[in-house]
Amino acid sequence: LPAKFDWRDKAVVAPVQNQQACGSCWAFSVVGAVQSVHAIDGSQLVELSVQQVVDCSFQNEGCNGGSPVQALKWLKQSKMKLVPQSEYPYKAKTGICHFFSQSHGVVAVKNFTAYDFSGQEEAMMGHLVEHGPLAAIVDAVSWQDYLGGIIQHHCSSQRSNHAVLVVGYNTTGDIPYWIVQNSWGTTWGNEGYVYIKIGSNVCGIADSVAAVFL
Amino acid sequence: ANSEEFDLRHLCFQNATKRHAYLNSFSTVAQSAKYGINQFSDFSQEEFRDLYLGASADRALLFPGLKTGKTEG
Repeated sequence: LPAKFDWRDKAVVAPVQNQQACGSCWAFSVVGAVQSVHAIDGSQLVELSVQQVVDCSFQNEGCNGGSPVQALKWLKQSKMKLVPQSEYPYKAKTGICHFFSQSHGVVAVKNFTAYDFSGQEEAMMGHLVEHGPLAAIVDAVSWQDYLGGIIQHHCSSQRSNHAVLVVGYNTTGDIPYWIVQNSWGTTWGNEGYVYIKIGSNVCGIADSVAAVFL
Repeated sequence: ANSEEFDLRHLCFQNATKRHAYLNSFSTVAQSAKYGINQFSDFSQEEFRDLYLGASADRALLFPGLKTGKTEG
């Protein structure tokens, strides 16, 4: 594995979004993974509709919360194609599901994996390099006060409450860390990103990690 | 100013600054995380959880690459 790797360097990661006062992080993480893998597969990077997933993934609860794995199960089973964000814009409110013809959509999820990488974060690094950005869940209670730097304390595993997109890692310094895209806008953290220490499942970053296949 | 809402936000802000002092006390090296005032500082912790933390987890299978060190047979 390379000592550092960042999918942003390949121009396949969309800009940081802002979920606003809506518990839709689960949809942002899944759509972020899908649109990146679509670009890795050779297509132009297109921002896809988070609102479509918020409104239509019926096992989840829209702005009241959801699970990335449930959203991926729904995308796989329904074969629903995600449409561009521009056609189904984000409203930060749960709405009625809008249906589009399949020809209107950009991409559908063929399959996905969801693994617990706790104790195996090096394997998770390989998974990231091999399959693209990963949707993960974390304990983000202490992130309310985060300004920047590498998180090593103040959060736990097995108590996840937030979903994010892991886009890279860096092991060249004293503290190896994950590069994680959040969905709270660019004014939060490191221009919208958070760094999490690799190696001891800090914040539960390795507890449930999903990769998508298109 | 002087509204009930102002008092509530002021209290949240004061609590946040106390939290920052505690959280930063663990930051021992230059790369360590820093905690301080940001756009969420006038939310209570409960409000923050309700509004911004919306993920629930499904138990994921352990990645099959794990070597337990145990052998059978």
